[in-house]
Amino acid sequence: MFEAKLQQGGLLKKILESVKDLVVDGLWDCDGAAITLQGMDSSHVALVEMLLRAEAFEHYRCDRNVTLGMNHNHLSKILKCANNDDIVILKAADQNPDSCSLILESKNGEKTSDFVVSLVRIDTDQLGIPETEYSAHVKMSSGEFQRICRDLSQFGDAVQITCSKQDVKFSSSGETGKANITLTHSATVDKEEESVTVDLKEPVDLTFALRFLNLFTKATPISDTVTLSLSQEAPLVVEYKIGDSGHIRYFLAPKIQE
Amino acid sequence: TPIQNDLQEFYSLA
Repeated sequence: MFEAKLQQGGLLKKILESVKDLVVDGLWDCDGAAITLQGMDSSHVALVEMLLRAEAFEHYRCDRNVTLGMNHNHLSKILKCANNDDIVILKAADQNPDSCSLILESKNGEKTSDFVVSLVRIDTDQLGIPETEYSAHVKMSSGEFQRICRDLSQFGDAVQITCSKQDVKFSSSGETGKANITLTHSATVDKEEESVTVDLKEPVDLTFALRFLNLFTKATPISDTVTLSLSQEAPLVVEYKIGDSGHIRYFLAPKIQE
Repeated sequence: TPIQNDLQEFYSLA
């Protein structure tokens, strides 16, 4: 039997909003320690990896490892019925389940909704992502990053990200013209979610498709800050922490000058 | 114009 009770249903709503436009169907791997999801977009240019540890749940029981093939649009429809402060309970048999139950309990306990969603058979490719030392890490406000990606996508379909010791520059150009947004490394980190910290081992200069970055920033409500990890000729990693009990990480392959 | 790669250029199938 797999059963997980989340005190704040709003978190699951935000997680679905963060993944459903990038990955339509996903394999939710549930084991004794955590629920993990890894999925790629149809073009295999971008990947999302979600991890939510058992400690995020008020109650978590997973007698045997079980993989739930979820259609994220169906799951999102159910979660649209949930209030942010509803308790959400996920339940599934642990012997090749063909469905998953979701129970929503209102905070005052006067309203209980239960849904059964059919699981889908998915044969996606899972990628092995090696632990990597990155040349640059940029930690910044998630709202600021969302704003920059949205603003620059009016000028072009790609953003060039260059990191130096002092700052990180986001550039885009197209027929409208050229736009550069430069963030300077904050000297004093008084309010974490408003400062920019650049941890640089060596300068990087990479180009990425803004279409995918604007899909990644759907995770903005999950965390006040976002961390970008970059290395020359390597996929970009955009990470949103889920409190202390997990993360949503997006990987995006660079566009490389021919 | 820069060419878009895909992730399998960088990561192997698990």
